Amino acid sequence: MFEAKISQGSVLKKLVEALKELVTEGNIDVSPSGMSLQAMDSSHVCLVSLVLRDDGFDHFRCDRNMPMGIHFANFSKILKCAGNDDAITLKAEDNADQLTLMFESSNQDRISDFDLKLMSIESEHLGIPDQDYSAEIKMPASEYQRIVRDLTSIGDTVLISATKEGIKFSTSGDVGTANVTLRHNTTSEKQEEHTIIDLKEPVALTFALRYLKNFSNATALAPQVKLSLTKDLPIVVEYQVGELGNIRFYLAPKIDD
Amino acid sequence: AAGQKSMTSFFAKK
Repeated sequence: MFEAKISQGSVLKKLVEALKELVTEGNIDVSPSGMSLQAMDSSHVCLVSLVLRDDGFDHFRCDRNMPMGIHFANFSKILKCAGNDDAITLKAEDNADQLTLMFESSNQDRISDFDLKLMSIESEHLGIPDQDYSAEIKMPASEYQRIVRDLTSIGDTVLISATKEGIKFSTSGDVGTANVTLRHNTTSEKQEEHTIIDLKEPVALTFALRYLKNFSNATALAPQVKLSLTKDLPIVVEYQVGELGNIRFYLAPKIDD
Repeated sequence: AAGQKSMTSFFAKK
């Protein structure tokens, strides 16, 4: 059987909110080492990878590896019934066709349980190699959200260029053009306000803004976001989920025909 | 026009 308890249930709520617009359904794979998900959007140009480690949970037990086929809009409907301060326990028997979610209020005076129907989903796993990137940029997650939101109102695609001067986001559209440049900045006493640019070589890539904006649905999960760029490879937009794990979004660059 | 490749063209299927 599988059983996992997380006292900070709001994290699970935020994770599903971050995913559900991008991927309709997918297999959450559970194993003794934790929970993971790899899913592509319907057009297969972006991929989300979620890893939640067993030791990040208050309690975690998984006797047998199994995929749990989840419809994320339905998962979201049930998680919306959990209070923000509730502890959430997930439970499933081996080869079950449902996932039980139990919500406990912080003073344990309210307990509710819901069953989510599981689906049988054929999915393929892609091997994503660990690699060095030409540029890695850490910035406040709220800053990333603001940039992609602002630029989406001007254009459809963004050119992201990382140089020793900083990281520049450029777009253009019917109303005109926009450029936002962030410089390396570690002057704040608060680490989450830092912008850290780790540049091995200059790189410039173009991406569809609507996906980058979609990734910012994960903003509530982490104070910082990391962007990783290498020529001709997908950008990685990564949010650390506390001690629990991380969520990474991959988006293919636009290529001139 | 700019195109976009599928994720499967960057990462091999396991």
